[in-house]
Amino acid sequence: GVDCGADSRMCCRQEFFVDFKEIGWEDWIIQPEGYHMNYCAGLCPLHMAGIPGLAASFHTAVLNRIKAASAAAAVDSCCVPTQRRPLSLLYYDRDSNIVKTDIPDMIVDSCGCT
Amino acid sequence: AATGERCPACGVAALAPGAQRDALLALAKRSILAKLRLPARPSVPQLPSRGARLTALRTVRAQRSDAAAAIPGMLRDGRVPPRSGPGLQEYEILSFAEPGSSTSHRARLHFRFSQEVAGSTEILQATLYLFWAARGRGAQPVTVRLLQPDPAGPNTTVLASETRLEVPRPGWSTLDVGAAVRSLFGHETPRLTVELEVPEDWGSPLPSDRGDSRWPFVVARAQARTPHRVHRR
Repeated sequence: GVDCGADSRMCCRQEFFVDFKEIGWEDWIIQPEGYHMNYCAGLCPLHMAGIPGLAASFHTAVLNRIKAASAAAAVDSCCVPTQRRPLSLLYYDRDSNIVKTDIPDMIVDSCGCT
Repeated sequence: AATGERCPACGVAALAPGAQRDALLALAKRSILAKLRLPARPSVPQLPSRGARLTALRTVRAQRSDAAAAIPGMLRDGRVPPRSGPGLQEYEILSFAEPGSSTSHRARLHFRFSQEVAGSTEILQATLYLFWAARGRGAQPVTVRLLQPDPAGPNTTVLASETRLEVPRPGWSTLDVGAAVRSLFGHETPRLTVELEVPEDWGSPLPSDRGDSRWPFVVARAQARTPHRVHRR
C-alpha cells in the first residue's frame, strides 16, 4: 500500500494519530499513549481496481492502460483497508479494575482498490 | 468548505482542516468506546495503589510466560490461543479487593466486575491471589469462603464454596475461583465476596494498609461470547 502525501489523489493510507492526553483520556487508559486511527482515501478508477495500493508491475500497468481505454472506465471502485491489526488497550474500568484487551482490526496498515 | 475543495472520491465538499480533525477525534472516541462496550469513558473513582498494581501486573506477566511454557502452539506475544473460536476478543481483568466487614481473625473482601465486561464475555479462568505474612511455626490452617449475591435479597450473600488452605510458609498462595466468577457473570451485580478466617492468635489476615503491594487481587481471563447466530433452512 501507499501512504498519502500532501497532494495525493489516488487511493492511499492517510495517517491520523489520536493522542489520548489531547482528548483527556490519559487518566483511564494506561497503555498505549494514543491510537493510530489511519484511514483510506483517494480515487480508484476502474483500471486501478483490484491491485493492493499503487505499486503495480509493468505488466499490470499495461493491462491497466487497456482497461482504462475500455468504455466501462467511468465506473470507480473503492479505496479500502487491505491490511489491519488489533489495538491493544490496558485501561481502568469504572470499578478501578485493570482490563487488558486486544480490539481486532482497529489499525489500518495499508489500503488498496476493491 | 471555505476552500471550495471537494473530496476526490465522493465529491462531498471537504471539511475545513480544524473541523475535520475534530470530527476524526470524535469518531476515534466513539469507535473505542463502542468496541469496549462502554456507554461513556469510565470515571475512575479510586486507583489501586502503585505497589498493588505493579505486583499484579508482574503476576499476570509471569502467569502468561508459565502458560507459554505449558501450552504448545503459544502465540508469539504470550497470549494463550482461545480454546474455542479463534479471533474472538479476549480480556484479562485485574480486580483489586475492596475491604468489607472484619473482626480480629476474620475479614471480608469484595471484588467487583463491570457490567459491560460481565454482560458480554464468558470467563475462561480466574485465580485469587492471597499473601500470608510470617506467623507462628509450621503450616497454618486458613479457611477461604466464596460468597455470592443472594438473589433473594439485596446485600445478602450465599455461600458458594469453602476451602481450607494449609499455609506452609509466608508468601503468595492462589485459589482457583473460576467457577464462582463464571456463575457471577450472569448476575445483575457481578460481585465476588471472599471471607478469610485464620486461627485466633494470628491477628488480621490482611495487610494493614490497602496501599500495600501484597494486597489481595483476582486475575481473570475472559473471552467475548460467540455472537448468537440463528441458522434458518
